[in-house]
Amino acid sequence: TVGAVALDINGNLAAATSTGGLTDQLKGRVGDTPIIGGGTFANNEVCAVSCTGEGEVIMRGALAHEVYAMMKYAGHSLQAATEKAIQLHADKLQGDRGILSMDSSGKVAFGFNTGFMKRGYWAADEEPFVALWE
Amino acid sequence: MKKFAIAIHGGAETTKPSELDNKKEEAYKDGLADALKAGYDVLEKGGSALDAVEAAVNSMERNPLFNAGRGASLTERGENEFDAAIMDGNTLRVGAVGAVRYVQHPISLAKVILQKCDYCLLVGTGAEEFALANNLSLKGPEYFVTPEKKEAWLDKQQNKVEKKRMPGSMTD
Repeated sequence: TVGAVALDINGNLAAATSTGGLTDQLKGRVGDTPIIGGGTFANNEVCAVSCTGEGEVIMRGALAHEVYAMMKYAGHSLQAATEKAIQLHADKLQGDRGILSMDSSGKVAFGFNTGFMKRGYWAADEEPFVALWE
Repeated sequence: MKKFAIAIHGGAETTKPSELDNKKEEAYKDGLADALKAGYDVLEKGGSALDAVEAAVNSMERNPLFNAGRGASLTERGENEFDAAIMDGNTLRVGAVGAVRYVQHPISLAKVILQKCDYCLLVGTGAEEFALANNLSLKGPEYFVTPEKKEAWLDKQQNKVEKKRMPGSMTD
């Protein structure tokens, strides 16, 4: 799975996610990516989110929307909301999770429970950043 | 407040440093840098966040290193099936596709659905017909299936066969 979130010069946010799914999955299985609020979500007022990992876990946890809701209704920061969404229902929903999120000021947060997430960030007039390991 | 910004991911998986050689790590970093640049160039020219995230994801869909588009994982049948979604934080419009097989850029089909379709999510042949109607590029399986993925799939099938052959696992 790959994804991107962006803030443009007009202050608009967007999120995009694209995937080939799980290796050896059943024909016709659809994961979290196209489930809005599951693997992909964006709202200018709060944040844009793109998820990766085991889709069934992300769908059942509605994780992209959880990041949005924890910021909007519980007042958590982007980083805190992202990390909480990675831990959410960890007892019932075991599996790889990765969350990329950006808030309306262009700040970014990466949350993942796998120790390895291919990721990158580039803000206006700053140097680009890419990373793989924790 | 940043003037503009873009962030990307190329997937999170349970991998150990010993499983990844330097050459592969560098290739991943180059792929991420290419995708970042594709999105940043759009933003720098005053383009929309929507166009920027599409450009960044397109770059990774073309890169066989990432599990999307060309070089994506194979289903139990040894075929590709793609899902994608894009959402506009300003209008809350959405475009999403599920289980499409021949669309070269699933995220671009999702964006056309966001822009031109009354529905949010199209799947399978309906989504593919919408791609045809909007002149998006469709490709045959030979474009998407890379030798590495085919080999990984064959290994997996071999393992499944061997598991079945194990004594006591057969039933008459």
